[in-house]
Amino acid sequence: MSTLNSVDRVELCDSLLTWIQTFGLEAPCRTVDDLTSGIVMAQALQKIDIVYFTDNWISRIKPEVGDNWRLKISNLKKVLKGILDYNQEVLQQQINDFTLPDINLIGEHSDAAELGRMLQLILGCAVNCEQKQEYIQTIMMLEESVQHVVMTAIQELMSKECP
Amino acid sequence: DPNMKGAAANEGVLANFFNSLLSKKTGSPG
Repeated sequence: MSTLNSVDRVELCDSLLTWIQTFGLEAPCRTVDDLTSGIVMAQALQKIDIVYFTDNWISRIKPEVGDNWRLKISNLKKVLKGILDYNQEVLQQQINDFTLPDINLIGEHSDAAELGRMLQLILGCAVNCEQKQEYIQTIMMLEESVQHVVMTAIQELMSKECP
Repeated sequence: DPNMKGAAANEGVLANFFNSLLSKKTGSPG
């Protein structure tokens, strides 16, 4: 089984940025900085499962954070908690031994490797949710190099999933 | 051509993986 080292994690982030663009979200999502507010990730989660990630849930994510890293971190905390709760409550699985993303590094320093971990967890939600067929088929339309990185990321998550 | 064979094999690995993921039972109770 492949594992991802710190260099690969930046590549992972790049590939998952390409993937997140397939969601067709209104908010820009081309660069790491576009995602550090947590808004894009929250919107992606709502697309993945609107029944769980309700308008009420997303209303707790502050839309205008500017360069305020404290507000970004507050948003990112809520997004990460949402992902972990979704895994446990809906997908009924726990992710053991997976180093959770350091949201302080994402919010304060736009750390691509840590953002990659966060996107990896969202990827895990997408390929396990009720609508997974749609998401997997979209991944299969991506460039082969991107598909490869996505496959490795999913394999790593699967190796740490525990029902 | 070994390059073409490699590319085809690569494509096969990806297709196999994602197809097996598609057929995997979802964790969701619904």
